[in-house]
Amino acid sequence: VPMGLFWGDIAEGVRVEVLNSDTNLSTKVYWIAEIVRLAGFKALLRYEGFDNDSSHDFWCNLGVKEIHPVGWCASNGKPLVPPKSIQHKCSNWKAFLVKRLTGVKTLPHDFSKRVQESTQYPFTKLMRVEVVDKTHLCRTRVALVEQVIGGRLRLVYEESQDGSDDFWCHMYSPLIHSIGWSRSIGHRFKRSEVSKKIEGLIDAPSQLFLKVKDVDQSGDWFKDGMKLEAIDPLNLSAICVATVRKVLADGYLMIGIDGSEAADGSDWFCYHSTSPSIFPVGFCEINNIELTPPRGYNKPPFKWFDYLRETCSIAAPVKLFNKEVPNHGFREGMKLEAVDLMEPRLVCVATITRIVHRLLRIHFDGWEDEYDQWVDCESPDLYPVGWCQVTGYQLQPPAAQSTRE
Amino acid sequence: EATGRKWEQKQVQIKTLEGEFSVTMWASDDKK
Repeated sequence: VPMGLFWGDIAEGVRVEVLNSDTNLSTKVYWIAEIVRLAGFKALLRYEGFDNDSSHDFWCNLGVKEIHPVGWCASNGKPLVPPKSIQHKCSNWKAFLVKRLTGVKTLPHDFSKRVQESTQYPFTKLMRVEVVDKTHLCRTRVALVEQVIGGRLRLVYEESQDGSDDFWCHMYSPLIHSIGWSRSIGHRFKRSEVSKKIEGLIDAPSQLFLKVKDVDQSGDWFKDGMKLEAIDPLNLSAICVATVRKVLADGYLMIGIDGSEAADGSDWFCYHSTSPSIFPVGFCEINNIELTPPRGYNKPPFKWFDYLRETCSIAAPVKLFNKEVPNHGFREGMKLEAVDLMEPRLVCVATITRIVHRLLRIHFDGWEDEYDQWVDCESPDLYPVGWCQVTGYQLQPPAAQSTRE
Repeated sequence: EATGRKWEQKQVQIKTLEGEFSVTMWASDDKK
């Protein structure tokens, strides 16, 4: 996210120069404030001189508002004037500020430049990419970048006549790839039959896309028919019984959800073998997660041992799965802004309700639990509070009881 | 450390209606 790489420089106690809104002066004046609390991109600020008085504290988005390091006003000829509510409290502001500020932290001198730079993205309009076909998950299609907001791309499928057949995803989504990717790994691809040529089209360079880890497929590897557990791409609330349907090149796998597969495999879905959305048999049981059995399974309760025997299949070896758990720092109850991956143009107010290793259960505030989604802690679809304000993206507020339908 | 930045002491100029002065504060900067 923007500012992510230098967020460690920002903490409670850091002093900044910010507009002074407690003044009768007609010109813009500034004053020094302390960050007393952080919540996502938002900081609760208290002007110097208010001591323990929180009555004038104010929230400000560090990626949006004019926030400067201490010293910026002097360098830029801007006046530092104490707020009028406390002007009378001190007869020597110079001595007061020297005492308050000596030895404390301020922002880096290039803070504004870094904020600006961190909101630039390499994708531009009219770049061509390969993206999953939202109506046939088993194949990709060519789409054009139509819009870029905060690293999120609005892609329009190349054949769309009126530009309305679109798909939103983050530029680091595992659902988009450079042109030629499908052919290189053996993935199904729907060729576009485009009648008119658009000027200015370019294929997005491959270095712009998410890199996946190299894997060694030469030894023990996934094989067709092996069973596993996988997040259902059509219902991200559920982890389901699934099967490896086809082994592709470069570590990619086509996965089918048992009991709900179309006969022609049109709803198989491509996951990389290192994907945090696929798990070895038994993952749900070990972690006390309800595993969704195959639709129509008529011998509940579902038992893997019996099912493997009944289907004459074997479980994919545990050693082939991604077992890395980043020290992510997420905690249950934390609020964030999260993409509704069933409607990926929407970024919503959400809460983390459960954490299983690297997997987060995301609850969309105001909605029933059945709409919760399992999301990886490193997903590019999770954002700190205030991200929508920083990027100019519309935030979906919590659903009101009456509008849930 | 991971971001390639480090904290350094800096002389910071402040200019109020009472005049200009400097204080020593900490600010992070790119590692040279």
